[in-house]
Amino acid sequence: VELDDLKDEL
Amino acid sequence: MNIFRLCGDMSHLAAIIILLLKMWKTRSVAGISGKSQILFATVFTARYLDLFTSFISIYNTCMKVFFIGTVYFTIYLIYMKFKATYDSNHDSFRVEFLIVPVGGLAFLVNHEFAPLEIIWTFSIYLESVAILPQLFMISKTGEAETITSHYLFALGSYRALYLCNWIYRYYAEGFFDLIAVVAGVVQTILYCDFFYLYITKVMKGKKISLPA
Repeated sequence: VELDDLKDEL
Repeated sequence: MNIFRLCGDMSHLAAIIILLLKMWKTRSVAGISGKSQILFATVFTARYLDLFTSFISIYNTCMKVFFIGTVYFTIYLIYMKFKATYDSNHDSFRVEFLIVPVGGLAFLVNHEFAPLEIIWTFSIYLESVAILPQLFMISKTGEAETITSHYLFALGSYRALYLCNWIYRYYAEGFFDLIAVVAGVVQTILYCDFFYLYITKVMKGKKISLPA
């Protein structure tokens, strides 16, 4: 899982 | 997006709106910890640095803008507009005892030793303890206004719902972020005694009054 879509949470 | 995370974000949104309503309606910030709000502003600023660089969704961007805007407005209300009602004597938690260890931990324990990742990790760790000055202030004053109790209940529920979101995402998507989960568990545990007081007292129409 790519790192940046880990950060789709607020 | 899943129902747990949506409810979590709505609970977070409700907490911020309840806080603003309390301040605006009563024109007073009595019982509110300015230090916690400063910590929350630091959390949001550190976490939403990508606000202008990476677009995820309208919802995501709107919520980030709302959270950042309202937390700074809250700080303005506490330290400027309603400064006369700010109870700085009871808001005496030493936030440097939080920021330094959390900053150090973010350097040592993170997913990737890169600036943005370390800053994001710092915001996650800081958020888990950001409520401590507020809970400390309530323990010092020995009581909390009912509206402040509702604010804290909504704020505590938001991260508890996020824990459910992470359980769901683990089974549904195989997504798992140990740092966010551990910090979220710590954050939710800090509210537990407050949740107990809220459910046993506020739900029955009583005020929360801690043995000072």
